[in-house]
Amino acid sequence: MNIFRFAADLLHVFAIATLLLKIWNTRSCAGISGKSQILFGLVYVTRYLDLFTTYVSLYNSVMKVFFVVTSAVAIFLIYVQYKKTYEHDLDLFRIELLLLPCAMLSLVINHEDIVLEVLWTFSTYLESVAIIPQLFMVKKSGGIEKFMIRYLIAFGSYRAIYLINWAYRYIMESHYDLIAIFAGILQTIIYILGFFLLRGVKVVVSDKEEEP
Amino acid sequence: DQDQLTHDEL
Repeated sequence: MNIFRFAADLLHVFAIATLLLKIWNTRSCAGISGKSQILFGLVYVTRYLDLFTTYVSLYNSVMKVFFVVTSAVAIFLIYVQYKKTYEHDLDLFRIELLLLPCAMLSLVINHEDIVLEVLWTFSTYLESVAIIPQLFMVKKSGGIEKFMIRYLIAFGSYRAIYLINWAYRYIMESHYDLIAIFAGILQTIIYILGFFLLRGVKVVVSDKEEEP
Repeated sequence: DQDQLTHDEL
C-alpha cells in the first residue's frame, strides 16, 4: 500500500458517497444512469469473488465489501425505491455493446484460463468503459448537475492516480500487471474524452438540491 | 506467475 493507492481509493469512495448522498438527500435519481450503475455492480461482483478465496488485508476486504454493498444500494435506489424519478428515457445506451466486447476480450486476453481470473479480467475491462452510458445520458439530457461533475471528476481521477501507483510499484517493487495498466489507461482516456464530449453542456441546479 | 495472479489492489 502506498499513498497513491490510498488517495485513489479515497476518491473512489468519495465518488460513490457523492452519488448515494445526492439520491438520498433529494429522494431522486434524476440524471443518474441506472445502466452505468448496473455495469459497476457487475464490475464489483465479478472482481471481488476473490473475497472468498484470497485474503490480502482487512483494509482490502472492507473496501471490497463496501464497493459491492454500495453498488447494490445504488441499483436498489434507482430501480426500486426511487424508480419514478429514474429518467429511463434518457438512459438509452445499449450496454450489450460494452458487455459483449469485454466478455470476448477477457476470454482471449487474460493471465490464466481459469474462471476467477477470466472474471477478474472481464471486470477490469468492463470498469474502463462502465461510465459510457452515464456520459451519453448527460449528453442527451443537455444538462449536468454539480454533484455529477464532482462524481465524474472523482471517478476519473481515481483511476488516473492508480496509473501513478502502478508506475511507482513497477519502480519500487518490480510489480506490474499489464491488463490492469492497459485498462486503466483506457479508462482514464475515456474520462478525459468524456469531459470534452460534455463541454458545452449546461450546468443546472435542481430545485431540490437547494433545500437545506 | 502466482504473484501477479494475487490481485492485491482494488
